[in-house]
Amino acid sequence: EEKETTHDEL
Amino acid sequence: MNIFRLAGDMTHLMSVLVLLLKIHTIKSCAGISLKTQELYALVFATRYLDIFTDFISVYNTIMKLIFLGSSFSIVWYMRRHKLVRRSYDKEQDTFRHFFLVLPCLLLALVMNEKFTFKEVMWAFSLYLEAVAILPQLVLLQRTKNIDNLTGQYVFLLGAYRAFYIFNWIYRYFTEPHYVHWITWISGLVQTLLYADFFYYYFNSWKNNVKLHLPA
Repeated sequence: EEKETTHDEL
Repeated sequence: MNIFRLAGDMTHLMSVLVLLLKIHTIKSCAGISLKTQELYALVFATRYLDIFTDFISVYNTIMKLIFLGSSFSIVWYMRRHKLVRRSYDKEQDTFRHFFLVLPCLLLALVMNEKFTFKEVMWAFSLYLEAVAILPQLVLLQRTKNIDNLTGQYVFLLGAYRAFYIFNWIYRYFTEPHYVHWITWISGLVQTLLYADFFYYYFNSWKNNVKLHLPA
């Protein structure tokens, strides 16, 4: 299943 | 993490510290738009929803807490603190920020990376951050005298997003599949909104005259 995009920027 | 992003985060942090310093030490928020501060509090609240669910790094979590804490305490100072609120220019700070929030929300519902609550809120926070400075820029145009701290605050706030643009370019070329159109376009629009402020800010600095924006 499509990986949830984790936003690593502030 | 790259040098551009670190420089961007540090510049952003400095902008917030300059503002807190101004408000906390001279107990004045003259020239500061409460509307912009409220929009920034909303930007951080909607962007850092995952602060307790997705752990990225200690740095990331600490910076999120600082930005959340500082933006909400600035709003608190300007609304509640008996001394500070007296210097708030209510008559001049009349930008109806509701007209910024609603279009950003509608746009986020239409343009997002994934139609989930978190992603829609993420897109909303990016669109809102791009336009959040508008009430502040309008207020600067109205109040002729821009004191140094306010000028530095707006300058640092604009510079941080400019650093981020270099960070996105760097990451685009060094990381495969690093593509975030929503972030890039809203970040570019945000930086462009500061363009004329930067122009007058540099001119006033070069000619060593007080910063004032044309009507």
